[in-house]
Amino acid sequence: MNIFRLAGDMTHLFSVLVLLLKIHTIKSCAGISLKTQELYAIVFTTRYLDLFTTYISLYNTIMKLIFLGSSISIVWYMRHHKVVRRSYDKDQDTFRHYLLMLPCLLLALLINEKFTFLEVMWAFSLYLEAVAILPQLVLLQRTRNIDNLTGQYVLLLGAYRALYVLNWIYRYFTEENYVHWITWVSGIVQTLLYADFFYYYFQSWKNNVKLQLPA
Amino acid sequence: PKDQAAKDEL
Repeated sequence: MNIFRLAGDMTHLFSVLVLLLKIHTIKSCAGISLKTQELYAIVFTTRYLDLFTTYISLYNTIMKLIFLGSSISIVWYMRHHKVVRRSYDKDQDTFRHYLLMLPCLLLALLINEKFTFLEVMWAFSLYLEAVAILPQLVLLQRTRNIDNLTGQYVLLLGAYRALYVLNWIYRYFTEENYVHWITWVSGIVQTLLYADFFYYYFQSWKNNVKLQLPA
Repeated sequence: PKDQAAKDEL
């Protein structure tokens, strides 16, 4: 495992921790899109079906279980916890996320590495992950005040994606037969979706003003 | 094997 991959996994882990911190200690999910969180829960459930079929490493298994468990518990908290759910911006979080799932499924049926159930689900999870952040970005744009933890959460997620792109470049040049078009294209699309947010985040950081996205 | 390589990522 190279440094970019490890750093990518760690920023992903931190992003989840930041979100759990917000939910557990502040008992708030204000500014967090339940739609995006539901999509992530589906992404990890469909991608990590290979937990039952393939053993890669202890690290791999533990990380998969963490991402599965945390994404499902975040959805549970936002929907059912009696305090946390009251802070959910339901009226602002109106992105029709289920409409993203059908095109991703069709694409996965058409473009996959092998036409088997696990491979189609794996491709589906990659396509869906690429667009899963959209409801969150729309919600950020609508929310007047973006609090620090929410901003950091999205920043860490974006950093995780960018580091994965560096990891692929590194692996391409150092490993033989390392070519994965499906992962790369959907991963690059996903990273580009963060570009706009990055721009405004660093502007606000540089000028030392509160993060606000233009309407 | 080729199939395995992508699956070692999260």
